[in-house]
Amino acid sequence: LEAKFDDSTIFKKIIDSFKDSVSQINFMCSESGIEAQAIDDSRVLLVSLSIPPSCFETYRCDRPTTVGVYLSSLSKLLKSASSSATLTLYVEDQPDELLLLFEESKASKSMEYKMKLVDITADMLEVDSDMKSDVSVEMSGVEFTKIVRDLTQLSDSFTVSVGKDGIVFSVDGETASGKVLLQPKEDLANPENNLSISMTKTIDLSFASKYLLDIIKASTLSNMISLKFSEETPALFEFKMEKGGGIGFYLAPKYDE
Amino acid sequence: AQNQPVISPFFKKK
Repeated sequence: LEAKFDDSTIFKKIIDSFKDSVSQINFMCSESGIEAQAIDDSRVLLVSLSIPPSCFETYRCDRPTTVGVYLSSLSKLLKSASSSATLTLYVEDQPDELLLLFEESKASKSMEYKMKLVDITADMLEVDSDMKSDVSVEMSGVEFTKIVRDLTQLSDSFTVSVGKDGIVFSVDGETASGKVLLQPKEDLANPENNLSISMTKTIDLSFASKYLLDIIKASTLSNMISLKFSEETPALFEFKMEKGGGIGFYLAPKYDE
Repeated sequence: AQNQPVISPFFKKK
């Protein structure tokens, strides 16, 4: 594998967006790009990542390769990232290490890190981001992040309801409750403020606040978040990157005993 | 009280 990002901070943002959710991950590299999937330690949140060749300045992968890493180690190396540096990832045919090369052309500086790979046994699950859902919502990632931060302070359970009035986010804590209603809107001057809802059924689902606080860490990857909900199946919270690919978080709703 | 189901049973293995 030889894959070069023209801006090393892109890879840093991608890794930082889920390093607090999962501790280790297998990157599956092939000619169609880098894909990865991991479940958090409590087995509740599934992270699914896609970095297609369009995200790279140059991308070459001669044969499918699995690159297993500890995210805490990788994240330490990526502290060197800067927007003025490129980052090239190299993996040999019989991989036992990942090489990261940062290059700053203006500063005539290069930095090289090598990281030992780890053997991770994990089943790949069939996830389909085109999955059928009762409700799809596209909205501002900044708005979603703020609502999650504000409301989850009040309760460890966060409810999403979608009906004819729009989308309602609510919490009902022991000492306080809160509710935010958003209606669809189109802002031609600032499309990142658009909110669209398509629904075949109304939904009313509750999620653990803790996982939503992890999910919003990926909001640096995109202006928009795409939400997909169906009764009794995992919801998908997805941030799509400008140059293609993105990161999706599958989270199963809580249910009453 | 609410229960939090784990995620894997919702997906098939590849």
